[in-house]
Amino acid sequence: YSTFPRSPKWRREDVTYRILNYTPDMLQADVEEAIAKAFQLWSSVTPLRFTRLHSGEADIMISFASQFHGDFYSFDGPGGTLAHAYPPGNGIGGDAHFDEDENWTKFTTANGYNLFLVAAHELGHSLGLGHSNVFGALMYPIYMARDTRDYRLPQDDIDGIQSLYGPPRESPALPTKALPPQEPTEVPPTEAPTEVPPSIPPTRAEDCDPHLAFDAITTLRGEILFFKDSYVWRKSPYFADIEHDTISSFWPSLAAGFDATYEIDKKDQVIFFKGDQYWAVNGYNIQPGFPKPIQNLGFPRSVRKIDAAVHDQNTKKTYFFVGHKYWSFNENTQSMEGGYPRKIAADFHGIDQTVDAALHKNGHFYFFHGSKQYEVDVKTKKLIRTMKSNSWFDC
Amino acid sequence: LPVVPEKETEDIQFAQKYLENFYDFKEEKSSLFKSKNFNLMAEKIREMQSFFGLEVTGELNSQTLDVMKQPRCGIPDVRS
Repeated sequence: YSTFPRSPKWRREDVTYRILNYTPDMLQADVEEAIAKAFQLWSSVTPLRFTRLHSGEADIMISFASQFHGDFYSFDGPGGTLAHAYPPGNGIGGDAHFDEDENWTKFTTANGYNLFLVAAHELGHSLGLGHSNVFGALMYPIYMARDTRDYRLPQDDIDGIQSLYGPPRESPALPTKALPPQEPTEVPPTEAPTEVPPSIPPTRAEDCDPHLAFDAITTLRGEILFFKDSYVWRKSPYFADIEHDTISSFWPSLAAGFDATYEIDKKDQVIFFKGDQYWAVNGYNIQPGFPKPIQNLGFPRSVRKIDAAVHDQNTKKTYFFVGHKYWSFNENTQSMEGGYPRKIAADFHGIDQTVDAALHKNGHFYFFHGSKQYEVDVKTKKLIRTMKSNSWFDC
Repeated sequence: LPVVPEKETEDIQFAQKYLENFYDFKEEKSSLFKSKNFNLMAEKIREMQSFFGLEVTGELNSQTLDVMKQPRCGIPDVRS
């Protein structure tokens, strides 16, 4: 294997990509799947995590073009050069270009080039690998059609990419909070021995995983953001499907794994909680002077973290959930109300468990616990119905 | 210099372009150094033959041309 001179590499494990356009040779879904699968090849042997962006500047911008296309390396029509990509870096760094004059396919037939194989090779460059002179290596410069169904990365490529980024973390990230004991659920049958689980961003299929649970949830300027580990699902009235992003693509300096979050829409502010600290954020900007200790809000020293928070825009009260109790904070007086903490179950009938995340929307509270959510009437605090946590994703 | 047949001229031009793209070959523009050019090109052909595990002859033989004509990635195999 080889790397580029001075071995450029991405300095963080969360790398973003964006597909700028599509080839008319293939269905868009097949292009997206080929690209996602190519990323998964590299994420399965490194600590890298890839998130697809649908707008804005991503680390790796992927596009199809022919002949001259704005860089110094024009394509050459059918055959010859199929694609090229740039080593990690700003601007064009990391970008991958595919020659539209080729015939792209999701198959490995003679009359076309398999997009997954070529993309996997080019993304090797986008991550910092040069060419390999090992015949059969993915980073060998010459295209070789091969069976892609259970394509495994050759050892030379694994050695190469791990020389830059090291091996994957030993196990998939554990939930960021100790989820309360759930009823035993059968492990869905896996047709193949489990490999290192993919660490590429959640896909549409995972949106509808019945076991999906969240760390924290909030509204934000008319949208709803669902946080889990280092990812955020974004449900917006402005676009149809659910968007998957990394937290760092919005707030690079905020560590992932929030415990709780809520919006004070009158102030256009979102408050994030992690451990015994909290941050106030306006849009993308973290307000100066943060983080602050949660004791500033009036919590006793014994409270080291909170499980969930939700703000009621009408009463200007914010409820904080810690274990089986909750506090009420008056945003006007900026102080905890007297008589708290109180038992959650005493006031919110039917909510007998702890609360992982909480949301205020459409005149209701939604309390999330594992893969379930409980819709509660804001005024009467009575339980209305129970749903799956991901019912917001139109599964 | 020996008169080079048409086909070979094409092959040499193709090979020159390939070596420029992927092996950092820079043609000496002034004819004064033409002979040096050929040595330089032979050196780059040797480098490419070695990378692909071909017999290292420095000559533009058919095996070498075949490999050069394979569809491939546009990134150089070696770079200064």
